[in-house]
Amino acid sequence: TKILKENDVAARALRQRFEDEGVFVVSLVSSPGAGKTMFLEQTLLRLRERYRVAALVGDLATENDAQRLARAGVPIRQICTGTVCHLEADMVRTALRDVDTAKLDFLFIENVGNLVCPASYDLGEALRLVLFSVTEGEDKPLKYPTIFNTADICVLTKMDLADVVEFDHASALNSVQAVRPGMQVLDVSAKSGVGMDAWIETLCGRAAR
Amino acid sequence: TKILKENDVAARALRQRFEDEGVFVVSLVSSPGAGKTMFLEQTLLRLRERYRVAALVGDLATENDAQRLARAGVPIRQICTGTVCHLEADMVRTALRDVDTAKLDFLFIENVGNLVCPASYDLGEALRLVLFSVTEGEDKPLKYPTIFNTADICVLTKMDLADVVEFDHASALNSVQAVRPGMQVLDVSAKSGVGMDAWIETLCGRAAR
Ligand SMILES: Nc1nc2c(ncn2[C@@H]2O[C@H](COP(=O)(O)OP(=O)(O)OP(=O)(O)O)[C@@H](O)[C@H]2O)c(=O)[nH]1
Ligand SMILES: Nc1nc2c(ncn2[C@@H]2O[C@H](COP(=O)(O)OP(=O)(O)OP(=O)(O)O)[C@@H](O)[C@H]2O)c(=O)[nH]1
Ligand SMILES: [Mg+2]
Ligand SMILES: [Mg+2]
Ligand SMILES: [Zn+2]
Ligand SMILES: [Zn+2]
Repeated sequence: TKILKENDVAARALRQRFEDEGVFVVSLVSSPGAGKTMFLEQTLLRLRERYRVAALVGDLATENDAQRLARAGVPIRQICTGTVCHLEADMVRTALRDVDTAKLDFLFIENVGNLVCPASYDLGEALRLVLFSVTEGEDKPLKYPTIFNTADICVLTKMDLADVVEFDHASALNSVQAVRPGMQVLDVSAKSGVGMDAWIETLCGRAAR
Repeated sequence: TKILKENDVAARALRQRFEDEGVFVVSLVSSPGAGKTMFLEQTLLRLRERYRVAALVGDLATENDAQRLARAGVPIRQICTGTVCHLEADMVRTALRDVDTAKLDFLFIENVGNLVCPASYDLGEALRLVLFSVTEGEDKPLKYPTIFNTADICVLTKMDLADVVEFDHASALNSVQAVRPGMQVLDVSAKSGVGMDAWIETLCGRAAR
């Protein structure tokens, strides 16, 4: 449709700008409550000593997530989307109007919690993470294939709860591989810290490419 | 938009049909993995002895949910929506072409896991439940207000996990009341059975009105 076409043009321009400026942009998608904000907050806290970081966060309503992320003491912008269930490249461009991205090493973009529509909107990012919590069931990749197909890395969140929800890790990995063979999967718990070091290493490795 | 207008016409026709036939239709919306299928399976098992029941379930891909629900031994139809992130009245009408709804007491419709788009599409149901699991965080009603505004009852699911996730029940109830004052909230665990009797009583009470 015409809207997607316009979005692709805007996203391509953003991607070019980010590459020229040398800022590595990472977006996060997931279902509502999969743990994007908690994961992102922990990521910002771990990066801010050595790198210049900032984040945008999209939601239909409230500034809750921006307030939580602001605790990390880095520049945060909230995008209130109203009734739109996903972020678009143009919203990102507008939200950055007073952020000097050339002075950043990393920019994170937390999308609206939705496993469907965000898949169709490129935001100009270099890396897209799809977060999938152990509490949602092992079959989400099979049931929502497009969002896994348009992401680069799958982050399995809330691993501290895996035992209590009797999470079948092998079956979840099979679901991911069935939809996107070879996809990298990182097991993390933003709460306990498990897997967060490996994630930061992966991130820095990708940015250095 | 024109699509919503068409959907309203189709939904109104369905609602009239269901009222004429005397079948009480309940739809379920939630984020992905909040527990719609497990809750519905337990509901079908509890109703099937005394009532004639059936269910439709919408998903982008797989027949997983229909297969799980079919274990209850009642008529189930899967609606594969492809890339559409929500059910529409017309899909419901088509899926029912070989189901004699006049011979039913209850028809359940599980929507696609999505806390945004399903809010705009009336399916002709008499009762709409929004399920919200304790693992998603207490603020979902504030962040996704429209879906709570267009539902009749909020079902708080996976209560067996409330302690382990340190769920703040009072804060969750405040979020619901802030968005939809007076909304009925039912606490359930489809796994342990807690709250399921009260839900069945509420359902039968609503149907008898
Ligand atoms: N046990 C546990 N809980 C977590 C973890 N990460 C997040 N949570 C909890 O999960 C709930 C949702 O977390 P959020 O970080 O708000 O999730 P989100 O994906 O940002 O949610 P939305 O922005 O509303 O889509 C909250 O109650 C968090 O405390 C984790 O690693 N372990
Ligand atoms: N502990 C616990 N887990 C539950 C409960 N209900 C569902 N689950 C688990 O939560 C996960 C998702 O449950 P489903 O019933 O598939 O959720 P759903 O809302 O139908 O998911 P989608 O149809 O994909 O949107 C599965 O791993 C279930 O076992 C519950 O009452 N307690
Ligand atoms: Mg968030
Ligand atoms: Mg389901
Ligand atoms: Zn959408
Ligand atoms: Zn949608």
